[in-house]
Amino acid sequence: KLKQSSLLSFFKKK
Amino acid sequence: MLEGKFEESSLMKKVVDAIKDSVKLCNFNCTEHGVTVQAVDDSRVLLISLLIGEASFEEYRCDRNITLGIDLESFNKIIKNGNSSDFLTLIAEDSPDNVLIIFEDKKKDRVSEYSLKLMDLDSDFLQIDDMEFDATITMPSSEFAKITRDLKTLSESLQIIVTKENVKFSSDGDFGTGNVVLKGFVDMDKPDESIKIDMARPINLTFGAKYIADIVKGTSLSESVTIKLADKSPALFEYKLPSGFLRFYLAPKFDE
Repeated sequence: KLKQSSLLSFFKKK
Repeated sequence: MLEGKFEESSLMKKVVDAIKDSVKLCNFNCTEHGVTVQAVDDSRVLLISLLIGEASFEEYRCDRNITLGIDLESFNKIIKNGNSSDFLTLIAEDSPDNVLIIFEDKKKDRVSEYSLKLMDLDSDFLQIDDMEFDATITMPSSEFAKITRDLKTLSESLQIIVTKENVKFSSDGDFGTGNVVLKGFVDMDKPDESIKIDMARPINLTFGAKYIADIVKGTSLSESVTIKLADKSPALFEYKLPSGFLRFYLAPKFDE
């Protein structure tokens, strides 16, 4: 089963 | 004050069409160099990064940085009212409550003027440092759109596998499977028809098909699309504009 990742785990909030 | 005049309204129409289904509200940041947008979809899976460079405009001036908080659904209703060949001018004061959108027919003496109310938007801004990619594919944008549409009918996931020789798009669904394999080739007569595959490391990534289906709404902006992939990282899909780009960053799916 695949899980969708979030951009927030790769890019920091500015 | 911002005053930007496009030779044709078609560019802005295509840009709005390309992003309005991914994000509803976004800030258009206007500087002396042009207009930029960074926006993330509600699920935080897809990020849009747009640059409409100063050279995309026939006339452009922006003395101070101006932010236009725009509801894209409303903007789209107005922007559709212009003919594609009309001049399109956007005008805003320094701290604007609204933006003027003016269409001018090139042959007739018809000038249409609309005003769009602006919004005060608090948006997340994500810091995207220079990413290193393991594979880069450049291919005709229409071909990528067709592959996406075709494979999306089978599954909600789309797998992209890059090897030295080729790129494979693949979907595995309840009633069947499908895949499309492309090899790199150079079309000397029509360079935009070429397929270029640069691979430093093999790639095997899976993405949500619905997000890629939204990304390919940028197809009309450019004859070709560039896809940059890195292991266990967001992918970058780029449509080049005459001066600028529309980029989509898409987070992958992983095994639980």
